[in-house]
Amino acid sequence: PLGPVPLTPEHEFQLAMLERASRRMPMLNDSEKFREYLPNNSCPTKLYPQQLIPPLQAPDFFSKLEPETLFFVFYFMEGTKAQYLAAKALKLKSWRFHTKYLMWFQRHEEPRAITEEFEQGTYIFFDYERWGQRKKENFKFEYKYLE
Amino acid sequence: LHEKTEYLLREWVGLYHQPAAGRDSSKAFSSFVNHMSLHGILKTDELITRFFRLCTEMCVDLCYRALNEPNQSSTRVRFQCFHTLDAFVRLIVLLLKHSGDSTNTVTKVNLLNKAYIRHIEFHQLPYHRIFIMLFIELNAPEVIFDAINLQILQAFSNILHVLRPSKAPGFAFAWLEIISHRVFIGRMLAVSENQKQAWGMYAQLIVDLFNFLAPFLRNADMPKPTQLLYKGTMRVLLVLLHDFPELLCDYHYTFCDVIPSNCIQIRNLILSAFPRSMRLPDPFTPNLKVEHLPDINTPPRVMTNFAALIQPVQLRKDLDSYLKTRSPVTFLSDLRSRLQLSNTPGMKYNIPLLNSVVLHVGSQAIAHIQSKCQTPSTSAIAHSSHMDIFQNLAVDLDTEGRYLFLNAMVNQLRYPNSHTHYFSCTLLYLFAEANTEAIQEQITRVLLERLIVNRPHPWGLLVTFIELIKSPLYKFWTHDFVHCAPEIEKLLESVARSCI
Amino acid sequence: PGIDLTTLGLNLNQSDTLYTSFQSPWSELPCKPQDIDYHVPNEYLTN
Repeated sequence: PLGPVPLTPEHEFQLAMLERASRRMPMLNDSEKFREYLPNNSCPTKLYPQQLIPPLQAPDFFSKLEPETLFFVFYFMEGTKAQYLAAKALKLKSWRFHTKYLMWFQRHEEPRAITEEFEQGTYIFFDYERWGQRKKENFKFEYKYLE
Repeated sequence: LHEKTEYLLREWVGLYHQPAAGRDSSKAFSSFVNHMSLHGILKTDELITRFFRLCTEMCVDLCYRALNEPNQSSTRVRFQCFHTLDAFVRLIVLLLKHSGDSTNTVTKVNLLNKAYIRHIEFHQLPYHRIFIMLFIELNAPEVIFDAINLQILQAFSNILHVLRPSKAPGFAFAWLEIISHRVFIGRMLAVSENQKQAWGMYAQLIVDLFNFLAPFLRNADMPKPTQLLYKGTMRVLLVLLHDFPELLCDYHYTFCDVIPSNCIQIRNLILSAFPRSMRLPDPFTPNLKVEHLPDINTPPRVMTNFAALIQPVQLRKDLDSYLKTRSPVTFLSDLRSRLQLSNTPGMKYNIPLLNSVVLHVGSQAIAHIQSKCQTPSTSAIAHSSHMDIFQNLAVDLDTEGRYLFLNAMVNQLRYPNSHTHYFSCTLLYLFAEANTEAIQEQITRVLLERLIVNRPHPWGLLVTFIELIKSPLYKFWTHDFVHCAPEIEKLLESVARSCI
Repeated sequence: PGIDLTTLGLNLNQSDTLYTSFQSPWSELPCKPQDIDYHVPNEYLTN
C-alpha cells in the first residue's frame, strides 16, 4: 500500500548519470591483468548457444586435452589459471618443464646415464618457435633446470 | 612539479615495459626511485601526495584522449590506457612497499590513503582500472602487504564507501564490478583473518548499493540502466547466498532496513540464507514439529544493535518500562503517534524505528519466555506486555502502518532459530485473535506477496503459511477474503497445493 | 514476480564457490580458467 514516491532532483541527477555511465559499461578485461595474447575482449559474433560448457575448472578436463592443446594454453594463456592447469596436466603425461630453454621435454626412451646432477639420452621436446614436437638425441637434462 | 611529474611518469612507463624491468619491476624501480629523490619528490609526504594526484590526473587525461579518439576500436583504446595505468599502479605499489620500514605500517597506509584519487569524473575506465589493479597487486602474495592487509581492506572499503553510487553515480557500474570482483570478495570475505571487521565493511558496501537503488526500486521505475544495475545486484547477492550465506544471515536486519518494502524477491533472497552448517528440514514435511528442531531455541546472530536504533531515548525507556511493568496503559495508545512521521500517504511511518521496536519487543519476549524455561507457543506468548504491544499495533495502526508492522515481523521468518519460531507463533496468534477480518486479510497479503514471487522463499515463511492454511485452528478457508474473487481463490489454492 | 534467478548464468547447484569464477555482474557466464589471473611460478612467464 506504500505506492510510489516522487524522485527528488538528486535522484533524477543520479538516474541521468547512471544512464550516461550505462553507455560505457566496464568491459571484462578492464578488471584483468593485461594479456599479451588472447585478451578477454568480447567481440560481436553470431548468437552461438552460450551454454555452460563442462566445468572448465575441473583439472580432469585438462587431462583429456591433447599435448598440443596444452602447449597452446601454456604459452598463450600466460599468468592464468589455465596455464597452471595445463602445466599440471602435462606433468601427468610425463612432460617436464626445462626452465632454461622454457620448453617441455619428455623421455623418448630410458636415459643412458642418470647422475645426481643430470640425466642424458634421447628426448622429445616441444619447440614453441617452430610449434612442433621434435626429437633431441644425446641431450643432457640438468636437474637444476628441472622445474 | 607538473613538468617533473610528467617527465618522471613518462620515464617510469618506459622503464616498466622494458623486459629488463623484472617481473615485479623491482629492477626498474631501484634505478627510478633515485631519479624521484633527485627531483625532490620524496622529500615530504605532501610532495608525494601531489605527485600521486598529478600522475592520476595525467593518466585520466590520457585515457580521456584515447577514449575520445574517433574510430578507435575499444581493444586499441584499452591497450593504450592499460599501458600507462598498469605502470602507474605498479609504481604506487612499489612506493608503498618500500616506504618506511616494513614494520611501520602507519606510513604505508597513510601513503595508500593519500594515493587515492580525490575526485571522480564521469568516465569510469581509468579509475576502475587503477582501483582494481591496485587492489589485486596489494593483495598478491607479499609479506609486507600481508602484515597490513586489514588496513588495506579498510582503506579500500572506506574509499569505496566515499565513492558509493549515491555520491558518484557515474561510477556505479565500475563500483559494483569492483566490490564483486573475485579477488575483492575473496580477500574481504573468504581469507581475511579479521573476518568480522572485513564482513562489516563489506556489509556496509552492500547497504550503500541498496540505498542507491531504493528510490528507483520503490517506484518500480526501472529504466534500462537501473534494470542493468538491479540484475547485476541480484547476481552478486546470489554469489553471496551461495558462498557466504552467514554474511546475509548476520546482516539481514540492516539489509531489510534499507530494502524498499516492495522489493520482495531481493528481501526473500536475503531471508532465505541459512548457516552452511545447518540442514533445513523440508518445510512441507507432514506434521513437522518445529518446536522439536535442534536449533529452534538458538537466537540468530544479528550484527546490528537494533535496540540502540530506538530513538529518542525516552521512547526506549518508556518501552522497556512498559515491557517490565505493563504500565502505563497510555503508552499503548501513544505508541502509534510516536512511530508516525507525517500524514503523507506512503511516507507516514518511520520504518527503521518500527523495525527496531518490533525486533526489540520480540527479543525481550523470547528472553522472558525462556527465563520461565518455556518455548514459544500460543499459550506462552499470550497475555504478556509484549503481546499487548503487538496486538495494540495490529488494531491501532492503519493499513499502511499495519503493512509495515507485519513486514517487520515476517522479516524475521528465516531459518530455524528462536526469532523465527517466536514471530511465526505471534503472527498466527494475531491471526487467530484478530477482532476484524481486515487484520487477517492483511496478514495473508503480507505472507502471500512473498510466496508468489520467483524463488527463493525463506524456510520460516513457508512453514508459517503452511500452518496457517492447514491448521483448523485458523479456519483459513472460511474467511470471505479467501473467496473475494475467483483469481484470488485460485491463487491461494495453487499456493496451497504447491505448499502441501 | 521478480526474476527467475536460475537464468542469471550462475550454477547455484555447483559445490565449488561461485565467487572464484564470478566474471562480472553483467556477464551471463562464469570465468574460464584463462580469465583468472594466477600466481604461476616465475619460470612459466615465458613471454
